[in-house]
Amino acid sequence: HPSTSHTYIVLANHLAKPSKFDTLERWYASMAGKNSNRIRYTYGTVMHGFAARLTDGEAQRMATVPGVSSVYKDRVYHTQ
Amino acid sequence: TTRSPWFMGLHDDFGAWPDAEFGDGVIIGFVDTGIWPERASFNDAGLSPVRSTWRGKCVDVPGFNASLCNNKLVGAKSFVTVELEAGGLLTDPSPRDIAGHGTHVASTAAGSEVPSADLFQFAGGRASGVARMARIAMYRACNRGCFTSDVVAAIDAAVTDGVDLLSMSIAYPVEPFYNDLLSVATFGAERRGVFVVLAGGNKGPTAPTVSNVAPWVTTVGAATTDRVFPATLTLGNGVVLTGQSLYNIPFSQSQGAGMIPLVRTSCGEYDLTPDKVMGKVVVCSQDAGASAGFDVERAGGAGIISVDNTERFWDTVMAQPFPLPGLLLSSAGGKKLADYMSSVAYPVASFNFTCDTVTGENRAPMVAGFSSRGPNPIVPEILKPDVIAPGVNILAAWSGAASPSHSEMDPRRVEYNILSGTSMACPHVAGVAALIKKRHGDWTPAMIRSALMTTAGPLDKDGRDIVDSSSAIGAVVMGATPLAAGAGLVLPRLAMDPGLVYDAGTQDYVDFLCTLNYTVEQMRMFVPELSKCARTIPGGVANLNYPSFVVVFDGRTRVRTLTRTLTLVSARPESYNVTVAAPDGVKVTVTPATLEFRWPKEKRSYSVQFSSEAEAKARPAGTWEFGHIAWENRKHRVRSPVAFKW
Repeated sequence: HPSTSHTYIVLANHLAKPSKFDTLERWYASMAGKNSNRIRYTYGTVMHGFAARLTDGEAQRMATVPGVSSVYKDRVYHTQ
Repeated sequence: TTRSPWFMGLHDDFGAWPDAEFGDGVIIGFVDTGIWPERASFNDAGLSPVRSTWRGKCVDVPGFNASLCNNKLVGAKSFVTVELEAGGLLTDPSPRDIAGHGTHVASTAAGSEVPSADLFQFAGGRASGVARMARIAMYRACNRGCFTSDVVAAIDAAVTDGVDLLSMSIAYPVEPFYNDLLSVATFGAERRGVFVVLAGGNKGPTAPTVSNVAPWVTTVGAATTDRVFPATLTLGNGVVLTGQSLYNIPFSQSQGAGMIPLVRTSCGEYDLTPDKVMGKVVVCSQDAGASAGFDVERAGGAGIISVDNTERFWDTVMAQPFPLPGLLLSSAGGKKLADYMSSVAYPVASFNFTCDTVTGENRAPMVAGFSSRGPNPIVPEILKPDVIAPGVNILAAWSGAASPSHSEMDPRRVEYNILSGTSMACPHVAGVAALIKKRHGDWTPAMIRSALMTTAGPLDKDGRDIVDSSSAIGAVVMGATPLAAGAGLVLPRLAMDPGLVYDAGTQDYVDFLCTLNYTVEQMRMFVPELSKCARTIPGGVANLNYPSFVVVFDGRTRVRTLTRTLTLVSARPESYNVTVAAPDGVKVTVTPATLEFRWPKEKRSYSVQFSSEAEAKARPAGTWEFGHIAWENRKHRVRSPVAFKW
């Protein structure tokens, strides 16, 4: 992977999935494009979207994709 | 855990434990560092198989055999990301806990009964989780830290599997809810009826520092119990200082050491050199933790005294498992030590370790200095933390892969360890929530939170105000405000039967977010199907049907009116009268002053007018004062804290 990549969480509105994709996973894979193998998780119960390794530029472009609600850079929580 | 369930008022033979069948069958999900399933706290003696609707499982991977799971540990999965040195990421597939934290919190909330547990003979006794017959599902998402992407994956899996409750002892500095994926994910959990409890954070006592402040989650602060591990230090001038220690040596050895020279250092890595500390007792100028003891030992030091010189402590110190003679002094004790050391050329002192566990003698509970404080940094109108629970010197099960001091130099391995933090308080509340869930399976998360809050105790075990350990240095102590203690200490026996509850559901939280003027795009992160905000909460976010009140007098407004709706959860008709406590200069009028409930689940609303009278204008802006509103009858007292901001 590019050394500048980070894990980003892409929050998607699943209701906006184009009908040409029969599953959310395929829709997410299309968003990630050539990076689809970088998808680490897909989320489908408490929220919808996926986590993937992206460069900052890719993350910025991802935020403009129709159906994407927001893109978050991974951060670290700590036990207390 | 030993002691703390009983300190909360739980009893084996009557009250919440038998009434709730010890939480039998309720499934608590933990998002944490994993679990060490071989610990006795996870034995499943007497437990029936998990319910058929449960979709979770234990993974079968190297280092973690699925057969380690049983009728107690019903799920274990891993979502821990590991960054490879060569680049790239892997998910460590094992839910085995190599840190200890997850094992500790899981056993605190739902550990099975264990006849005897201790750490180096300290805190010994019968151990039990707060809901000892509840089931545990561990979702490992933390290693040294917990990546958001892993945490959300863990929450997603837990809710998919069908947990009843989620206990998460993790935190991050607060962000607006739309920018905080933990808020987004827990909103999704709440929508599916899962009660979520979170640690409030360890950034106290400064304010505002509380984390995890969304109204759909329950936020927990930490308090002491009535148990200490005293050890004394006799100074060369005869003054005796009492601290706490988990250092255990034979009595005969503890008596013979005599006076030893003292040397003060920062206890930093490069400050502990043999020429400086050999044969001396090292006085660390800050709480260096038990692991510093290994640095002192390596440099030839004879002992360690760790001093917390911040306002985080008054006389509540966290005991540390030092590997050599050592103790932790409060800031008050540390000041006396410093005065002595600066008064003589060659300061000396001797330790005395009785290795005692003393219960029932110290004032408790007391809000821990480290426990994060309100007001709520995101929405000041929602009071946080919600409640406090035992979170200081808690003994619970521990990983076989981690030392009790967390130091890699520490070769010791223990089955139980003593830790402090809001991490430890959080699973106590999860356990109580499991008891409530068992007794009242149809209650919403908000009803459970209301029961916890409105029955929480604002008084200590002797009937005095709960004290804030950071409120004073010395003999003068002050009561903990709701900004530190929320509604007070969770009391399970009362929480099982609150009489009335303040309920709220997804639509109420949607209205709440709309009232915060969130955009449609921001709202859709929480509610994808939303087309527009249909309504807001009349009167503002302070009118969310929450079990506590925040009244903001902003200098222009002298009158605030808030409304609430109560739901009867008793089986029989009941009548309640209101009582109010308010600061001088504030007039509180509740309408109506009596509420009559005729049948279960009946709802009744009331309004409260808070009027700031003339003399109240003298308060400086930003000042907080406190009171309460309580609905009472002969059987129940439904009490809400009220915080006034000037």
